[in-house]
Amino acid sequence: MGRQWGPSMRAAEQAGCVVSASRAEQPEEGLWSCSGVILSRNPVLVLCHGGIFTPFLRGGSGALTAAGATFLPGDSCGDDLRLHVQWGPTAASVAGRKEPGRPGLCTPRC
Amino acid sequence: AGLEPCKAAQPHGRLLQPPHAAELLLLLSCPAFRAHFARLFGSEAAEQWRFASAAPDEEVSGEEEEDQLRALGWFALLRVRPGAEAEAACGPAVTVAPLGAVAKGAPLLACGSPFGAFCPDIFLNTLSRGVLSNTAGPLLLTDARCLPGTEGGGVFAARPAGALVALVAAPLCWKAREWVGLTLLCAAAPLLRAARDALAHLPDVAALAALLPPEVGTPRGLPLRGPGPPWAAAAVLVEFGSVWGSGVAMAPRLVVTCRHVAPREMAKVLVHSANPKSVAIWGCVVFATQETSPYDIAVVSLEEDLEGVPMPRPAEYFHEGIVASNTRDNNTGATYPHLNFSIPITVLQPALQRYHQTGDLGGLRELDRTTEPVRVVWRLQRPLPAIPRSKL
Repeated sequence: MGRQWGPSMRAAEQAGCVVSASRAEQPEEGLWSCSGVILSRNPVLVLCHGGIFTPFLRGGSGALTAAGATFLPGDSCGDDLRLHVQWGPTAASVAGRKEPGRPGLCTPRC
Repeated sequence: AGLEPCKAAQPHGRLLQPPHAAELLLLLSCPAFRAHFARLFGSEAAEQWRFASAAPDEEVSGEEEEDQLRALGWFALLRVRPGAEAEAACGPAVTVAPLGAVAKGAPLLACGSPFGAFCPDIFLNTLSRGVLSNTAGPLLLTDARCLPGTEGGGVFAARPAGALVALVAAPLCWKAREWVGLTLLCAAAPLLRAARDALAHLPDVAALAALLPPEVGTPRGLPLRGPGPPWAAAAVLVEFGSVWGSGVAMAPRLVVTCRHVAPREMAKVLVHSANPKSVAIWGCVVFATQETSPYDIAVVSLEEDLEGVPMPRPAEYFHEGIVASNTRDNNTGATYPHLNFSIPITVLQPALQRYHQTGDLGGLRELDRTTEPVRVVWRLQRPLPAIPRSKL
């Protein structure tokens, strides 16, 4: 991708993550997921899209368009919300944890 | 549908971190983004826009689609439970480009995970390059390809190097059932300011505001729209009744556009230019190729000069041309603007020059008599094999 993109690629892959939301009592319902950005590392703060939280809003999606609503506190979603964040090795192994000789990507059984 | 979540990679694959539990701190939106979105896409006339991640003909309930639209400008701030390895690292994970620091046309890098958590081994942090295609306050558009699941993914600039510019708000835009190859973004700087304001209202997490990443690089004057790159100034909007399309100003009173925009010779069209100032000038269609010609071209002569518009200098050799048509999949109705039949400007240049200097349309008339190979390509057909003649 050329030299001009080196720093951006590193920043992007270190900050990139996947966020998934599911219901504690109803895992069979499946999960909602989207992408996200790691904003800080200690503690790990992540910014992601709000669309995956709509099914969990106590007041329904109408709460998002209520007049003057610019933010909703965390407890505006139900207690059965379970969130998980997953990121790649570059984000976690900041210092020297590369396994020499291992390919970056291969065709895992998916 | 039909996708199954993948388990974390097998040991011989890419070592993904196991998912870490997290908590929702708050849901937030950028008021300015929502105001611009409502202004651009919320009116009756703009009703044909859709930002749902499903293709127009996929079954999505009206309620579900409404939910998606309501959530379009909303983002979530999460805190990962203690114990996650990343905690060992120190310092901000990203820096943020102030609103206005990245100019229209500048290169961007989108990083998201298509299909979200369904197959992170393959799709986690997929990169896609594009440019900042257009802006309206914190509402940005890019032509970097983004797929469903990349909502919330980061979009980064080459300059300032690696700075976060925006997050993906809607990867797919549909207009009148046609996929418009642009992705809707929400600028990161105003969004993080909104996050700081919101955290200040929540005493038990207010201290986290200090951990949000700083803005780096100085904004280049606002509004973003600025003059943009000089070659962009030659792009004009051509309006003929209810039909509109793009065109290129080749001389102060000469505009080239497509025949399907200005189909009839001697018809009057209105040409809009936004750079250096917003003007609308009437013009007359002096030439339009016939429907059967592969060269979907029309030439407009303006009633006044387009003042201050830098005129493009046609290239000697070509690998670019004027976009004459997009490619449309008649089965799904999707149109792919990045798959085009383009006409090399060197094919048009001699005829345009002859008309510009002498007013003679002869050279342009030649465009109606093209060779068969060009016609076959235009029709996206395979060249017909030479059919052996029967000796009977």
